[in-house]
Amino acid sequence: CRTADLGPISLNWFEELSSEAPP
Amino acid sequence: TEITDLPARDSLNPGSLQLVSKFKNPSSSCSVDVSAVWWERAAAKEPCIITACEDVVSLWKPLDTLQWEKVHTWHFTEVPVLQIVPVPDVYNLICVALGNLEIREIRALLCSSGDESEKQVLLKSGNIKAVLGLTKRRLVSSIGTFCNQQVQIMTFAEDGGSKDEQLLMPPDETILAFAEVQGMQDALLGTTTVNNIVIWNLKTGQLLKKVHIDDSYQASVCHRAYSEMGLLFVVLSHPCAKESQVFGSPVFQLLVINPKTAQSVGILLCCLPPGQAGRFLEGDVKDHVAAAVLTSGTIAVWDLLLGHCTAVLPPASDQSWSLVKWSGTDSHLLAGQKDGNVFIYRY
Repeated sequence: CRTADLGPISLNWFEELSSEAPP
Repeated sequence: TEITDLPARDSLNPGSLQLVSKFKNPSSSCSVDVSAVWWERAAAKEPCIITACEDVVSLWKPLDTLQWEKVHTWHFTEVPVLQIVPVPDVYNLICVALGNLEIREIRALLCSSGDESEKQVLLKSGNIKAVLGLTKRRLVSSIGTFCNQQVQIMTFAEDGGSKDEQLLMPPDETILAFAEVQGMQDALLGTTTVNNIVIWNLKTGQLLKKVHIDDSYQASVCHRAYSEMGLLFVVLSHPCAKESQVFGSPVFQLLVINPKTAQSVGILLCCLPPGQAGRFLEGDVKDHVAAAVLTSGTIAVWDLLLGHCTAVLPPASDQSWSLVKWSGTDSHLLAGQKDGNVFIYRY
């Protein structure tokens, strides 16, 4: 898999998206 | 009590499928689904088979001799059964979706604790677009289309009794299917009619992200997802894919998504081995194995880690396959035919 095509990866994506998304 | 045919144990099938047991559901209506669930009888949990025909759903318990005995039946006289909806971690309860072309009702099937008589309870009604049973005794359903859509999680008690309800934020796009994320119990995926994958937080009900996927294959359906190293690996099927000369007909695709950036790349296309033809008709994915019934009437199995087709099961007894499900109780594959024949294979 060419992970470079996918942009920066975060192991904590679920928590980060939950804090950014509208409640 | 009906007792089924004697099972055959010594038949070897192509690839890595070995016939363990078979039986016939003697219902007169068309067989529509099959599933394997845990059911508790006399304080012991048993791995049972559920079969669904248009007008009757039956529970079969195993006998010592690898035969199956029908122990409960639920009858449906008004609206036909479309599919079985297993709810993991709930014992003595199975859900079914009823309707004609589209789902109109979801019902819970159970037995009363006193006299063991069969009961059914209406859980949802309306224009139901998608439904899925989730771990931790949850059932997710979407009712309505576009802006008038309601996405709801229902949580059952361990005995299938009292329940709690919670709404998820709708995506303003009609949902085609839901998929659980293995390794992340609070995440849920959905595919929509405009080729987006949406990601929810099941605890808060938030819609976290919309990811647009390649438009090469319209109406892709998500079956399962895996969370690994900050990425989501999603198994999609392509019921509308046209055959190409290079790849044949793509049946499943493994897609990797970076949820942070909403970028995605296809990493594995599961195509038919040479000499096989057909498109995806219906299928099931469990752990790293994906099985599909093809329009040719054949069943094909792919190992997603090895990246290739590992078994092809041609029609048996001159009858096409119409159903394929992985057992929820062991590593068996359930294969069904329209006339009620169910074959159980060890994979």
